[in-house]
Amino acid sequence: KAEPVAGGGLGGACRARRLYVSFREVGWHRWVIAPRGFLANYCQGQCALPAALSGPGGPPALNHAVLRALMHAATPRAGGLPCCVPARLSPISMLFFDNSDNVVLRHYEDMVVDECGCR
Amino acid sequence: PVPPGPAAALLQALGLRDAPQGAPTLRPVPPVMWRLFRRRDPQETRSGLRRTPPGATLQPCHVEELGVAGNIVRHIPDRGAAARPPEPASAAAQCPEWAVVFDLSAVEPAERPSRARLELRFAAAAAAAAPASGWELSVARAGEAAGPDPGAVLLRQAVPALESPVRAELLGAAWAPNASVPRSLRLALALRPRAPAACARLAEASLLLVTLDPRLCHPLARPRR
Repeated sequence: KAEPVAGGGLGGACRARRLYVSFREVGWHRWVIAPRGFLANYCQGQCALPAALSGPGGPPALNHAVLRALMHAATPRAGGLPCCVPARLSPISMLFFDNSDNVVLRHYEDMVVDECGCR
Repeated sequence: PVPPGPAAALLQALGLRDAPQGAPTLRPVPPVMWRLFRRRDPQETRSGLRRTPPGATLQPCHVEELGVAGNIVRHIPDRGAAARPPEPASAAAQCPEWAVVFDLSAVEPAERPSRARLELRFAAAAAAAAPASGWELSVARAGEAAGPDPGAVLLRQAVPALESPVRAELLGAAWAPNASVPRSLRLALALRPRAPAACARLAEASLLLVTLDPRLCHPLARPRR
């Protein structure tokens, strides 16, 4: 389940959007014990100025991203805007039965987008 | 067969060779596994949705509760339980030995073991009639022959009481700490009372195995200066 982007375009400034991954939807609910799903989220939005500058409390802006946004503002044909990508991620754990009837707990890094940034 | 398309790619990204078919026999999830899961993902379980408290960074690839490095914890049941004959009531001198078998074939060669904890639960009756001086547990390597045979004794351990599960650390005893995990582990267990008393009866044996898969492990990113 994903948060619809307003207006069908890129949806305003670069930020994290809700994306919930349901293991039932993926057909894994018979072997995944917990969780039933998780909020993976995704990044989308414009990285023009001022979005290319980080918001309050967000990750520090990359100089290069600011440079590109400035170049684009001055001469749009001189290369595109920076990209809206994950800037801070966090892990999840999964509890499941494997094919040897063991109960397995696995820890996976970088599965949830907590913050987005322009790069 | 591995499902085609994005599901296969996601499985591969999760380090799973194939899509598990679900537990062949529905069995309860051991409390220790729930506890370890909730320790790592408390928000998920309670609310069904994940929220990371700002600034909270769990040490990646480390199992705090067990105090070892690792990103995979497996609770492996004893395969020998079904084949074990019912035990005759016997005097202390003939306390039975139990053959336990753990199938470790699911562990990948790249995984490095950091903890292998044998957990034994005994029937309550023996716990109630425990000798004052307690018991002695011996763990030996069982041969390929059917049934336990003494083999090399890997460890001996004093057991004061049987009310709570008896735990014994096998890493370093059953195989060298830096060796890769064997595909199968066959053990012969014996629990002898130190003073004349009735024999105990083994109710359940399991192995808690913690491994570290370095391929799924990123060093903690250094905060930007």
